[in-house]
Amino acid sequence: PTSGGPCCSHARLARTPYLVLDYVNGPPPI
Amino acid sequence: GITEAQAQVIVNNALKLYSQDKTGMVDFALESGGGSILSTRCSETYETKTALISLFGIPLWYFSQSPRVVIQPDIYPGNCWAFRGSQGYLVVRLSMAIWPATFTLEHIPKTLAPTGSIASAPKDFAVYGLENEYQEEGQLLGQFMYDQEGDSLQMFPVPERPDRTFQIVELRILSNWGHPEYTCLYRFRVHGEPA
Amino acid sequence: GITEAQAQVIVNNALKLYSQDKTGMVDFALESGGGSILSTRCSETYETKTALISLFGIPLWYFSQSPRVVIQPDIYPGNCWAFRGSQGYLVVRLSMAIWPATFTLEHIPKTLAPTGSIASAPKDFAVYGLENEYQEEGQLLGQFMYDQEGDSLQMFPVPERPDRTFQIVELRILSNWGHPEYTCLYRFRVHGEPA
Repeated sequence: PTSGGPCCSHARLARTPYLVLDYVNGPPPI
Repeated sequence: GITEAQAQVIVNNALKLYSQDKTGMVDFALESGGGSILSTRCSETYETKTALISLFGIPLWYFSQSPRVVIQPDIYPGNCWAFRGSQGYLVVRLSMAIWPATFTLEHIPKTLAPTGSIASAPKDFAVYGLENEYQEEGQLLGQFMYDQEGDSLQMFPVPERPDRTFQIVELRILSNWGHPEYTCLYRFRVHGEPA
Repeated sequence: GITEAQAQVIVNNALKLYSQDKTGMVDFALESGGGSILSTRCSETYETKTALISLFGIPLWYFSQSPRVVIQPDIYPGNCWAFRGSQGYLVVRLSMAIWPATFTLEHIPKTLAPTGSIASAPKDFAVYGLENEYQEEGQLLGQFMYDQEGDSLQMFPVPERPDRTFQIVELRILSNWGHPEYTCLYRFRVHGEPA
């Protein structure tokens, strides 16, 4: 299948809440 | 024959490499290093409804591993992301734009699989480079096969150096080793040369 | 020359030591073993506001590693505590009072650094023993330098056995290897003889 629809609709997330981590403003200190 | 000192050097070098994330190579997908999963671009998680989380004896929710575990280093049995069926995909934003050179896929060894089989392991897969997170169909970087008879950690060099750098890659699983319900991904790494 | 059996013994011993926290020595700073960070006695964490945590698409907070990671064993790239600039300090309460004998400082190897450089690594540092958590200036136990060209894990014996035991030590970083914005601490260990 090609890359498609959202994988985390709210209905599913209500059952399995995932904390999502996104890097904004560059990389973390390493 | 070798001397004891030579043997010690061999062993020390092997352990040194082992301690360097087993590969001695930067993993630009690693979450703690700046990689992240584009959660809007992945297959649906296979919900097993087995791991029940409770508090004060009150059941709260069922826990499933999120796709983030695929870019985290813990690969103990169960610390994988499962999607339904044998075909799925995952889009990763790397910590920086690179010329992708090698991909690493890991699965638990058969010796640690409670059933003795790793039928849930991915088999044929492809990796694409995306120009941005909205691009539907990226540039095919390579098509590979994870061998269930091979090492737990397998590395796959790109056949041809891409003509541009990418910060977003898509891992597309095309088949698994026979599990009828789901496929499990333990860890996917992306190595290459920073832009 | 050595026999195969002798080589096997060398390998087994090396693996055994590796599995013993790589040093085979008690780390009295280790958090799971009873060590803790005195959070009122440490430099301010360098907040990069890069790791955004969301739930159901709602941004919740920015995540930064706390000083506690310095006494936790995970040293994957990014799992470090960063403070602004090249000078900072951290006060650790050990799991028990000891005669401090050796300190260990770890940083990621250059091979795993996405930029290929470990400029954020500490360079000159000093360790002090404090009589209590309110003491401003403790007893200097030693001044050392972490060598960026050396091993990822470096050990520093105290030059002179202190005349008393300490349960609280201060790690004071005096310089780093060139990073203009921050210094990263991956892991600090304290070894010695229990009182």
